[in-house]
Amino acid sequence: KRTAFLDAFARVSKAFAGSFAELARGEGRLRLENPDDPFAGGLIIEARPRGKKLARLEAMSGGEKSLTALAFIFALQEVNPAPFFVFDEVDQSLDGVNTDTLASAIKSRADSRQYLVISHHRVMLEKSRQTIGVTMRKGWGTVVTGVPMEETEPAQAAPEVGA
Amino acid sequence: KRTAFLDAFARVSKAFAGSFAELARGEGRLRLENPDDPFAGGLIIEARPRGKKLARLEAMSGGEKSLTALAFIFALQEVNPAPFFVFDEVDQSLDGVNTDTLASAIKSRADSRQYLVISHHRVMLEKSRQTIGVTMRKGWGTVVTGVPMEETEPAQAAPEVGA
Amino acid sequence: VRVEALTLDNFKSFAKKTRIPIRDGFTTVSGPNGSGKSNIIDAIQFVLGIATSKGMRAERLTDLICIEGTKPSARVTLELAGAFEDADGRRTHKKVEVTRVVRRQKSGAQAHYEVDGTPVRLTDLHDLMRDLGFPTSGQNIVLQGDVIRLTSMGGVARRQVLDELA
Amino acid sequence: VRVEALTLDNFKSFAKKTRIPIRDGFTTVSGPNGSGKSNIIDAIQFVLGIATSKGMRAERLTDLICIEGTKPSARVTLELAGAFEDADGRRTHKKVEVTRVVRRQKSGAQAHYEVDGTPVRLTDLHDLMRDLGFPTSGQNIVLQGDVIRLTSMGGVARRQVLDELA
Ligand SMILES: Nc1ncnc2c1ncn2[C@@H]1O[C@H](COP(=O)(O)OP(=O)(O)OP(=O)(O)O)[C@@H](O)[C@H]1O
Ligand SMILES: Nc1ncnc2c1ncn2[C@@H]1O[C@H](COP(=O)(O)OP(=O)(O)OP(=O)(O)O)[C@@H](O)[C@H]1O
Ligand SMILES: [Mg+2]
Ligand SMILES: [Mg+2]
Repeated sequence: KRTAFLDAFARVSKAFAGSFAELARGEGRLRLENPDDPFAGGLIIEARPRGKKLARLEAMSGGEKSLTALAFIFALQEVNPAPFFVFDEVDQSLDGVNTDTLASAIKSRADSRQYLVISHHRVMLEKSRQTIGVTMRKGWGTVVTGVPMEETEPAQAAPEVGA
Repeated sequence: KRTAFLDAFARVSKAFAGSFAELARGEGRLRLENPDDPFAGGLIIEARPRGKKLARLEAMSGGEKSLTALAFIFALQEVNPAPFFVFDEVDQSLDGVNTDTLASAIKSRADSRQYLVISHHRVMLEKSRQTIGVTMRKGWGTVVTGVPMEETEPAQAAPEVGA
Repeated sequence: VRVEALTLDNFKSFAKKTRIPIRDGFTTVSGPNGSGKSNIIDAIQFVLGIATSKGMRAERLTDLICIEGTKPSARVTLELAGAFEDADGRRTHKKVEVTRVVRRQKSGAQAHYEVDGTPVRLTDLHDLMRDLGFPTSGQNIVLQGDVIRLTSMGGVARRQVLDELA
Repeated sequence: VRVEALTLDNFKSFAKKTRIPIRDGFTTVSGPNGSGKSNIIDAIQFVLGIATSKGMRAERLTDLICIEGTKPSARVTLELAGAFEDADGRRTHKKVEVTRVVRRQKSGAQAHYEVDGTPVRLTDLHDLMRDLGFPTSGQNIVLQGDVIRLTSMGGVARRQVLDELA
């Protein structure tokens, strides 16, 4: 069990160094509080964003924390790949530049996998291949638009899709 | 102690009905889990956003939750007024329309009090009377701009302010 | 394997049956607060049996049935397509439809899963998902607020995220 | 009473002494992630003694001293102006400057408060703030993440917010 964990930790650490460099353009690393007995301690995330000093996650700004957490998520996804990923509003704390970097990181990974990303940020929407619009219509419920027209099946009792 | 609490609760409840109507254009109310022994239970927030059914805070969407929490904060501030309020990125989950409504609510309250609001949303910045720009300059640290020029004191060792 | 489409019928805020095709690559979803975006994610978790009702912001499964709808049941279908390995080890391209229904009845909630129209148990569905390389843990789904939770959780809780992966 | 200006000197990311005038009404602050916006709020909490070091994202008070700076101390001054009631009960318009300094020394951290240049104890400062109608609890400051915390806290924790108000 400990061996399996240390093996996973080594792979996630390596992936994290890469994804953090990609998102924050700095150096990030994962560290075990208790390397000899991992289950007796926690997981420390330390990072040196571009041009700044090494800091633990807890001391960073809101946006830097989110970006670091996303690098960690990308590392987990690299070690445990799936054909389909979902991100629901992961860019809430990010400014325009960081949102754009994240969008590019998602786009490059989307060559080989599907990414479904919910976002309010135009910067994110513009980088995607398809945007699904969702609105609430009084007395009707959720209406979905923006789905490519050739996909709509007239036989469906769903006249509002693509309408 | 119980009387003081029930009195505060009555005033905050009344204020919440008003601030929720202002922000979400619906009906919101606070309810004590245990009205006879308030300290034995929690505080329930129920709301009916415009055009929807009554729901507890826990069942709402991310943005609806934030808007409801902000109405609660406004109610607390109305009952316990201060001359100066600070909001640090309270609009993270809000869409454009809700951010605009929040900005208007802050603006109307700012007639009689100072509000200092940190935000990434242009909709919020455009409604304010003054925007302070903050950036990080390599080898220099935080630089503050956008402060009204007539306020800069040349005697200060702070040439970057307003520069 | 890839996701081809998701159909929501009387599920949460989707009063009308709605089929949402999902293309390859990078797809975004946008719209006003409370319009139903996260409900689409809940539908994916629902149909694949990878979340509790609380994980879909519902007290009970029957809370997932559209309140304004006319039917006493909610139905979600996920269409998948990809290279499947058949019994002889050959890879063929096929489509598979996974469906889950929850019905409100006098006796309580009734729910079942179907694969290509045939009722199956959740364990069978998860075996199929594993064959397709599709996680059954929900680790590939980052819910609204998860990133912020990840930034505020302590070191031990964070390490436990890694425990689950190993 | 109103806030007239905040001056940060070698505090967190403010390596250079910076005076920030704050006007009446609605003021916004904006800029990239990690630029120092929340540090301005930390400075307000610091100078008025209304947060622990952890509440300002610092392990210890000395962590608030700018790492890249040349001085071993950090200094924040808040300029307030308003109608003050003097000893005879008359209202006069006055300005007051509140300052706090934290210094790193071999023996550890040293910090003190000043009002108009005179060292005071925290209790004296908080008496002054109460006279000015300025909260000493920090209830008027909504920190980054507070709204999201408020939405995810349970009913009892939420009621406790009201306990503090009463
Ligand atoms: N059983 C139900 N019947 C009808 N409507 C429902 C049901 N369950 C949830 N809803 C509605 O769904 C809405 C929430 O939708 P959802 O969480 O998908 O919003 P969202 O688009 O993700 O918003 P945000 O941008 O704020 O996160 C709620 O306003 C609620 O009224
Ligand atoms: N003692 C210190 N010396 C120098 N820099 C510091 C010190 N303490 C914190 N910082 C820097 O301050 C930055 C954080 O600033 P702050 O939290 O104000 O950012 P922000 O503008 O609020 O960003 P966000 O939009 O992401 O919330 C960190 O990047 C950190 O490097
Ligand atoms: Mg949502
Ligand atoms: Mg901040």
